[in-house]
Amino acid sequence: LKEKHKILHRLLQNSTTPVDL
Amino acid sequence: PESADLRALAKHLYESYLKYFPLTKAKARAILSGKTSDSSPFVIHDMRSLSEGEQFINCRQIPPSLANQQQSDCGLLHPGDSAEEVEVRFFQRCQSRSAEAVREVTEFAKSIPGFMELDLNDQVTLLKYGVIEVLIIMMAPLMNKDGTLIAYGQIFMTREFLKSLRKPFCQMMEPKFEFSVKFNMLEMDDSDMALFLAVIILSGDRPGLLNVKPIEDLQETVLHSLELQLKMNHPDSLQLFAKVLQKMTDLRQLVSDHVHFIQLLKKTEVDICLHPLLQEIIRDLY
Repeated sequence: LKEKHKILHRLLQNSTTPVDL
Repeated sequence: PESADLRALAKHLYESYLKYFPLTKAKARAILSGKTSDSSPFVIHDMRSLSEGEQFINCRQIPPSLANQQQSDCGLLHPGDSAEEVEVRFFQRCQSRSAEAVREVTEFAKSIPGFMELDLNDQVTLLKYGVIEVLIIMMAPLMNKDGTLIAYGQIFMTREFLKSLRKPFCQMMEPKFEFSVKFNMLEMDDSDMALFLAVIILSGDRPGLLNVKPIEDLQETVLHSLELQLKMNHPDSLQLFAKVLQKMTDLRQLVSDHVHFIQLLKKTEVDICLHPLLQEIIRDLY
């Protein structure tokens, strides 16, 4: 599941992840 | 002592809500009723005002490297375009704001006591299934029967204008207006909303959850806190807690219809490219 949701996963781990990738 | 804990939880979630969500219901209602010292929102009611209103849209800036790529991939265009092109460009802006809103909801979810201790896969599942429901609930305070605030309250877009767009764009917002007008009649305030959003996120019946028990335990505590909050904050509103919970059934249908519209857009609009974060969320959702 984490593999299919890499951005969500990153957002959960790191609040500074930009969403406009 | 138990109710003191529940009040502390309500206070904590309200503070998180204020921290992560820039446009509160209190502020939105003040803008909509003209009771604010800020200037009135710019009104978009036709294609011309949509083009004019774009300068008001305070979206997150797209990095130049990606902007060039999007210009070719998504058909990002300039003022003076056809109605079709303006509609597609507006949809792309909505997507950017939605992706930013997903980030805000994620930060709010992380602040729910116990959420970060859940299995990481389950955190992903709860967000995947909960985030659009949360966004629809958060849209309600921005709406009245005539239209909706967008761009952090800087713009008011009329319901009639949204209905005048071509299919399926014109069909996407009308169900949210119908829901919001009824939801707003419950007159929940921001502190109530904070608890309700946490209840939605902590739904133990999302498909594919690995460890349901701790999620249900967390949700039960937040539900108790919400029940107490509504009794104290709305002493004259009978059965408000039950009425609020009933809205969760409507939300699932709204999300399922919304995903259907997005999938339809992907098939029919060659110029549409879906934001990668939103793609992740709606893939295999319902």
